Amino acid sequence: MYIKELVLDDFKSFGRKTRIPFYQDFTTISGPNGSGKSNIIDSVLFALGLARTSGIRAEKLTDLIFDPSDEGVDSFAGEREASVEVILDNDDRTLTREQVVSAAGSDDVGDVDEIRVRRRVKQTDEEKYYSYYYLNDRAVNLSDIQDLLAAAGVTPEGYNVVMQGDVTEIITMSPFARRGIIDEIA
Amino acid sequence: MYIKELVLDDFKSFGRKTRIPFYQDFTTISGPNGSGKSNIIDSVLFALGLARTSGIRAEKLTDLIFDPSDEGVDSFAGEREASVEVILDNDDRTLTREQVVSAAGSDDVGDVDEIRVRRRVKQTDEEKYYSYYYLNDRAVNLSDIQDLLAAAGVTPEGYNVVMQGDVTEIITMSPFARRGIIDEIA
Amino acid sequence: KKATFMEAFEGINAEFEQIFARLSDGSGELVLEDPEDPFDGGMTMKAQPRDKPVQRLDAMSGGEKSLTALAFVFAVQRYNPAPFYALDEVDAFLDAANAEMVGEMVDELAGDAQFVVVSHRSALLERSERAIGVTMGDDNISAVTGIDLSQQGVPADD
Amino acid sequence: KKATFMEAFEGINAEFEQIFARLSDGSGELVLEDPEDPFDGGMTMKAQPRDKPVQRLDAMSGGEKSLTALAFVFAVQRYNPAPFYALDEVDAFLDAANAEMVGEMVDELAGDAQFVVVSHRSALLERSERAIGVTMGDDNISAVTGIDLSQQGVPADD
Ligand SMILES: Nc1ncnc2c1ncn2[C@@H]1O[C@H](COP(=O)(O)OP(=O)(O)OP(=O)(O)O)[C@@H](O)[C@H]1O
Ligand SMILES: Nc1ncnc2c1ncn2[C@@H]1O[C@H](COP(=O)(O)OP(=O)(O)OP(=O)(O)O)[C@@H](O)[C@H]1O
Ligand SMILES: [Mg+2]
Ligand SMILES: [Mg+2]
Repeated sequence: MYIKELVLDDFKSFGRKTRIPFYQDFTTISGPNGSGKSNIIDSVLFALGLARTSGIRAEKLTDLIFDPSDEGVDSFAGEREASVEVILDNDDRTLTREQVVSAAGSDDVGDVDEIRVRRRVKQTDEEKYYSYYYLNDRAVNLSDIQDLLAAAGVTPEGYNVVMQGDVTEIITMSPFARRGIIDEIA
Repeated sequence: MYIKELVLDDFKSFGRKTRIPFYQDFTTISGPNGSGKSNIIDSVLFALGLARTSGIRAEKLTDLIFDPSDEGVDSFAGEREASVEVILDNDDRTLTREQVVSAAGSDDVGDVDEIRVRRRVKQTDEEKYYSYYYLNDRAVNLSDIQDLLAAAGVTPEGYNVVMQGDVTEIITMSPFARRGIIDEIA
Repeated sequence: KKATFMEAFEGINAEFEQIFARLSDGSGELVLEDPEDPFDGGMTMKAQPRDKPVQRLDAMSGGEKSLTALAFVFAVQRYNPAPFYALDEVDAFLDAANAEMVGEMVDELAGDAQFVVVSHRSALLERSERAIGVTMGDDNISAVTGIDLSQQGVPADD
Repeated sequence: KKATFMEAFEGINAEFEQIFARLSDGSGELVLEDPEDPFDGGMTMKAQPRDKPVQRLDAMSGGEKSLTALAFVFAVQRYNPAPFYALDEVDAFLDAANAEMVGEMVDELAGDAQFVVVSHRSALLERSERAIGVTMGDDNISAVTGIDLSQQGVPADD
């Protein structure tokens, strides 16, 4: 299994629908400061439900929706939405059809060569916003996604995503927290 | 005024008495990981009383004394000591003779073309250690040093030393703390 | 419960020792504070880059901490592989030699799992099969250019 | 008390606006949460690197945060110069262009105050009058080699 492609639509600085292909082995991302590299990593954590909002530099989910105006603009300019889809290649059947069907709560998931996890956040007025998850286009809950991904070896504590500036966190965290990482794996 | 030279003796990884000359304008320090670059910056903060021990990666002052043994060696191997001297060029009389004399509490400070601030930490047994400050070879207190340096524009909050990994701290600190920097300068 | 924990601990520790030795030319190991009852204590690391005397973890340099942390991430990957890994500028404090070691290691691990790495430095950029460039337009919208490395080199910042 | 505070605030802000504009090709300013009674509130920053729309400070990228923080340090230096400054790998998250800008700025400020800078990158190493090399010997003792730049170049890691 691997990430075949990401589709970002109005997520953070990606104000246009953008497809980002990844290689099966080793893909690098480079570019000037502030161009949007870390936002791509944040988009994966957001879509797969792997991060707390503070971890992806946002106070509330609506901070993740592309915002071309100055922060000072307070008036709510009408409904807005951001979405990220992570397309996983499952040719090697890391996840079986049964696992996908059980997580999606429906048989209608297409073939499972591809597993598509999509998350949308939609703001309807100043204070109200909603977050939706989809698995192969079927609406599901966060816990369905997390259980399915855990079966494939992707867990929120899994340390398979190291964010910018966090690499030495493993050294500075408490010994208890560090042991907790092994607990999670065991 | 500027730092003319540092003299490190058994301070952290500097297990031999080492003189480090600095240029008046712009001096760079480079070298492989773990070679001792940040220890040089730590030595300035230590000698001038500008840092909390945790800021220079030590739990207690004796962690700063050069230790060639494995950490596991628990037996106290006899008296040990570390010292750092910061030699400031004061040709431009940033600090007047009166200021130096008043801080040193004595007239016997030599000429004040040079201001030498030295700090020693001495461990006498497993649990006991002492810290001494000297100004042009006269024994003084930390507060004497801090008052004298403040008169020259060097304060613990002064942000004239940015430690490794701390550069974005000014952005992540609370707005109150940030305003506090201006209070200190005003 | 203790048995499954110890099995995972020993497995990851075996990988950690090997990877740490290779990355930093020294010896390192994971240490349980209370081996009799692991859940009663935490886990620390004994790390001796280039076989220096063992220091407190906190006393290590920025580059040494990065290298030790990466050795742990890679050890967990070897023991319990996840389908993909994303590393965002983990080479920021590494010197050229250590950045090369990490690049080599990622290149090798990328045979078993997918690695997506954000970096400014050539030690990593030169090794990947595909490089994605990201730019910020005048309209303040990020755009992506997929550069296929087989065609041309990627400018590194270093 | 308020008057002396406001004098310092306005002086530092004037410098910050100028330096930020130069370093990041955009506009930035220091903002008091409660201008009527500054001690009642804190101080935040409005930073627009390359004149992007203003974002929350927290949403800025690693490189943008470093640049903004350095603009503040340099602004304080201009307003209230200290005799010396020490910067330890402040260029870790900067891309090549921004590292150059910071190098240029430090070079200029070094005319008024002493700058001691730890770095692995050429943008800073190439500009200094004197470069000090540090090595760790087999005896695990650090040693210093004073290289006088006028004689030879200094190998950067990038
Ligand atoms: N909701 C949003 N709408 C528009 N732009 C946003 C939004 N959230 C964040 N941004 C912008 O995204 C940019 C940050 O991008 P990112 O952190 O990905 O940069 P980067 O390429 O990783 O840079 P660096 O090399 O400095 O780490 C910031 O300039 C920020 O203003
Ligand atoms: N009391 C001590 N006795 C002996 N060595 C010590 C002592 N305290 C710290 N050290 C050693 O000093 C080294 C760290 O040096 P320092 O942090 O200055 O490296 P650096 O050159 O800044 O490296 P980097 O480029 O990775 O930041 C560590 O390897 C540590 O083991
Ligand atoms: Mg980034
Ligand atoms: Mg360092």
